Amino acid sequence: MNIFRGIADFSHLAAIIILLHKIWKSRSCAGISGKSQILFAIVFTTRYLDLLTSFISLYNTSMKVIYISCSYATVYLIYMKFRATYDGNHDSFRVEFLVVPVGGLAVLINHDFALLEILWTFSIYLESVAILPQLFMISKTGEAETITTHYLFCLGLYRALYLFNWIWRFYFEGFFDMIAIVAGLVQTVLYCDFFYLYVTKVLKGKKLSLPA
Amino acid sequence: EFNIYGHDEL
Repeated sequence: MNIFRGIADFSHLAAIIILLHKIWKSRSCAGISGKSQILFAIVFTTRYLDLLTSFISLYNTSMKVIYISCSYATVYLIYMKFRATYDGNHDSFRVEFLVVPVGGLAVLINHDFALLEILWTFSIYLESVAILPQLFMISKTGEAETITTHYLFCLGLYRALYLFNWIWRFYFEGFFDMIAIVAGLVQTVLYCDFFYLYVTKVLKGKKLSLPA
Repeated sequence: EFNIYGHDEL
């Protein structure tokens, strides 16, 4: 594993834990898109089915189990425990417009027409757009709590670092996976606008708010 | 080299 991949995985973990911690501490999931969190739970579930079929390393297995557990815990907090604080009216992105085309694409473009491989491909495609309901919610309300922006930054950083990881792996290992690379590029691009706001506003101590 | 049925990346 190279340094980019290592930092990326921990940035991803940090994002997940920041979100869980924020919801737990404030006893509220205001401003958080439950739909994005359900999509991430689906992403992890469909991607990590290989937990049942193959063992890669203790690190790999532990991280996969932690990601899955945390994402289900987050969904539970939003839709069950702190449901009263969930801002469903603003979480109005139509997820079927993501899931259906992504499902179709996974069936059409994959490395191998086998169930596990198609589900893995589906999870890669779905992850690249799973944050859209959250970004849509922020654009609708015009603002985000600072802690939510830290969450988004860690999540975006994770994907950006994976791009460096793939460049590294291509040069030093001759490894590349076109499906992951293209989806990773799309995913990173979706965060660019947010990165700009994060650097120009949040890092200067201002709240992230969008012009009306 | 791709398409292994355990994916080493997360």
